[in-house]
Amino acid sequence: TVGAVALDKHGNLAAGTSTGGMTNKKFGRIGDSPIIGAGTYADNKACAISATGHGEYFIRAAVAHDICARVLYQGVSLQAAADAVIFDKLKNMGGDGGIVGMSPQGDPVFSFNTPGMYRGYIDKSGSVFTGIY
Amino acid sequence: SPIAIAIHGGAGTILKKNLTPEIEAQYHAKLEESLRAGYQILESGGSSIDAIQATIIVLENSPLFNAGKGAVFTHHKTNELDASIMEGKTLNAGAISGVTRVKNPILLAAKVMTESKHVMLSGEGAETFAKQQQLEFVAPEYFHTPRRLKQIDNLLTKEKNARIEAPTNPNFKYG
Repeated sequence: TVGAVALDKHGNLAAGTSTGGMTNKKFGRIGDSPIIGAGTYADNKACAISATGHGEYFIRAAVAHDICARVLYQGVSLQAAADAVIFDKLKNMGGDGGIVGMSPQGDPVFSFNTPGMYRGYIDKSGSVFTGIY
Repeated sequence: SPIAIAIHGGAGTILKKNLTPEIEAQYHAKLEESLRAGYQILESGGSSIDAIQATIIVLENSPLFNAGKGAVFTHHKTNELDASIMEGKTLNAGAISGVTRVKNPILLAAKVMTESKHVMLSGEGAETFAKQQQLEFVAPEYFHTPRRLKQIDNLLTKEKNARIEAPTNPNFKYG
C-alpha cells in the first residue's frame, strides 16, 4: 500500500491511498485503502490521513476519520491523536499498521506500531526526509 | 499557506536481513523521487489533489511497492487494485476497488471524485467508467513481478500442505 498527504498554497489539504491489497486474498476481499474514513480522509479544519496496515482493523476502527475527529473535537495535536489511535485503540483491537498525516499548518506526522514503515516528507522548510525502520 | 507533502509506502515487518544496502538505497531514492514529483506541483501553486496524484503515480509505477506494478497477488494469482482520494476543502472524495487493468488506480479514484456523482465504484463497473474517462489500460501481466509471484506460490504451497497437514498441524490456519 502507498499513500500521500499534502498541503497546498491555498491552504487545502488532500489525502490519497492506493494498494494491491492482501496477498492470497479471496472472495473479493477489500481492505481499508479505498474506504473513505478508514484508509483515507482529509478535512481542512483537522488533517489529512493516509493509512496502511491490517485493513480489517482499520475499517472497524475508522482510523483516518477518528484521528481527524480527535483533532477537531478534542483539540489535541495531530501527533497525539494519531498515536492514541495507532498505539491504543488499534493495538488493543489487535490491529497493526501506521499512518502518514498532515496538519493544516503543514506539519507532517507519522505513527506506526510495526517495526517499519516506508515513509518520507518534504516539509514547509523544504527539507527532505525518507525512512524505513 | 506553507506547502508540505508526506508519504508512506506500506508498513509491516521490514526485515533488515531482507534489504541489502543496494535495495534499501533504491527504496530511499524512489520515496524521494515521488515526494519531489508532488512537491514541485505545490511549489508552482498547484493543488494538493494534483500533488497527491503525481506522488502516488510514481509509487504505483514502481515495482517496489504493493500498489499498481508490484502489487501482491490474490488467491487466484490476479492483481486486484483499490484506491481512494479526498480533498479537505469540500470533503469531496473518490474511491475504486477491485480493478485489474487500470494502470494508475489513483487517477481513476480522482475521476470518480470529479467526473461522477458517486464516491465509490467497484470492479467491472469501475473499469467501464475508466474507459469512458480515457484512462490508460494495461494487460493484467503488467502488474506482475517475480518477487510477488514467488510470494504467492510459496503461500499457495503452504496452504495446500496445510490442507493435508491441518488435522495434525493447527498452525496452518488461513483467514
